Parts: sequence; structure tokens; C-alpha cells
Amino acid sequence: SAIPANKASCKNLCHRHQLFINFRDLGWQKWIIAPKGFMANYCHGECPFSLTTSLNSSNYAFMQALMHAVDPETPQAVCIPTKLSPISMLYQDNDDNVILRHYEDMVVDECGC
Amino acid sequence: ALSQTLQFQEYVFLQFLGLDKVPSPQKFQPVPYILKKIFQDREAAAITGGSQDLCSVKDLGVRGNVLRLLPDQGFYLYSKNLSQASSCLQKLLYFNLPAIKDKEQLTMAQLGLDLGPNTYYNLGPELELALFLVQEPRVGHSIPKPGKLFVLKSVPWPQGVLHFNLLDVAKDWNNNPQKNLGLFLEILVKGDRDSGVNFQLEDTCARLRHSLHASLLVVTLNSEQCHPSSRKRR
Repeated sequence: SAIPANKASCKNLCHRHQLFINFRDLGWQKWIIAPKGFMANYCHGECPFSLTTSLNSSNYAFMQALMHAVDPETPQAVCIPTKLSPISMLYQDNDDNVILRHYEDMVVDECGC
Repeated sequence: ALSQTLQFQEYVFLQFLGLDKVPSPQKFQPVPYILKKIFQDREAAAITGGSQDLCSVKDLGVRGNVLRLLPDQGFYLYSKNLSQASSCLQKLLYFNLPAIKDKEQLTMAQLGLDLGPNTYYNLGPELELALFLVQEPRVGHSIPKPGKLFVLKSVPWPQGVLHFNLLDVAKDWNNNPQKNLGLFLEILVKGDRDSGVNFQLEDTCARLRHSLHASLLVVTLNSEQCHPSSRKRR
């Protein structure tokens, strides 16, 4: 069963963080008509063995964390996106065509180990 | 070195997005209402968390995951005796189709002709719009010979925005790019031109030449990203 972590370590646990992608920062505003940017988010944090069952973890992460516990040379399970969603982009290409296209896996909705 | 690495990474990612390089548009094209609406509907669905079928375009009633609006790259043709002839406007329409990749299947090609807001009200003389498929190469800016044109559509009293289904034509152009010789658009004056309506006619034709805007809306389905719809069992 999961061992409750203290408040300080909770901050370091695997979870979703906000990341806004501003196309102006990338110099892409010249060709992307819309959106101007989007909240892409990212995953970051630790996946300790004691919490692998409660951090939206895969069975694989549990096994990896278990192995890390007995053999520290095995790396810890990592915090990764477990649910992603698409965005639509409206842009102009080099032939002056206006294109509306949907791109999969652009926004992190959920993270897990 | 860091800059080069970033450029390389950007190139790889743009290829993944279906682009050969960072686009640098020469001039901004107007975004048609339908593309804006589809984009806004998708954004709203993303916010509310509703399920989305990214491989169909509900608003247009077709399967597809990439929508392209191709601008007309053609030009006006001027007859020396235009004022005496029954022609009000002649234009060659040309759309650059090679932008469509091999893995994509064309599911819709709709020609949009916007004749401008003025055509809703005072059309003046009775006009007729005729759209032809150009079947033989022309020399320079010459007007296509009548025998080398295939009549696609004829619209009496054209006004506002007109749409034409050109899916079969676009498929043929896409399979045989050398056949893409464009379309010939002509707006004709019906009946005899008498001197009384001539002034009004010239004004109407000039307004049409000024306001006419043509574009081809193309919808494609990428077979790698979307599976073909399964047939219903009887």
C-alpha cells in the first residue's frame, strides 16, 4: 500500500507542470495564424517506489522501481506523459496555402510513472 | 554549434509536422469562414474535454484530417474587343496542387468563387457565368481556344459566393500533374448589348474584375494517421 509522503516531498513527486508554448518565442508567429500559443504542459518529478501505485503508474514502472530498490544501478522509474491531446493549427505554407491541420499528442493532460 | 543543432532539431520536427522547411509566407491570405469555424469548434471541444474525431470534418460532411485553402494563381485575360463582345470577364484560374502528399487521399475539392458583395444588390445586365476545364496548353496569356475547353458548369445570374465540386477534376490533376492546365472562367452578357445598358455593363464588369476572389478548398485524409472508414454490414 502507498505510504503517505510528507508535504515537502510531495512537491517533488511526479506531476504535471504548466508550460505555455508561445509561437512568437520560436519565431513561428510569421506563419502560424492561430493559435498564438498553447498550454502544452510537461511532466516532472520523482517516482519513488513507495508511491508508484498511487502516481498513475504503469506495472512496468512498479517493477522498475522495485528493481531499483534492490539494485540501485537500475535507474528509477521516470515521470512521463500518460495522456496527451491534440491541437489544431491554422497556418500558411510557402505556397501561400492556408492549412488547417490537427496534430496529435501536443498537450500533456496527465502524467504518470 | 548550438544554433545549428537547434535548426536541425527544428527541421526534423517540421518534417514530422508535414513541412519541408519553416514557411515564410510572402503575403497573408484571408482565412475563410469555414476554416475559422472548424478551428474554433475544435478549440472549444478541447477546452470542454469533448471527444473529437480528427479524421472527419463534420461541417463539410467528409472524411479528412488536413484542410487546405489553395489561392488562385491565375490571371485575367483581356480580349481586344471586349467592349463589343458578349464577354464581361475572362480569367484563367490556376491552383498549385502538388502540395498534396502521396500518402494523402483527396476527399473533397471545392472551388469557391466570391463575386463580391456588390453582386447581391445591383447586378445590372443579365449575366451568366461559365466554367471550363482547360485541356490543352496555351501560348502565353492567350485566350484558350473553344475546342480545347470542357464545360464544367454554367450559372445564370451569378451572385455572391458560388461553390463547385471539383473532386474528380482535382483527383485527375493530382494523378496527372501535367493535366493541371487550370480552369477558364468567363462571365458572359446574356442577350444583345444595346447602347443604353453599355455604360452600366462596363461598370458591373469592372466591379466584378475588382472583387472576384477564387480559391480551392481541398480536404485530404492521411492514411497513416487515419484509418479508412469501415463499410457498414448489410
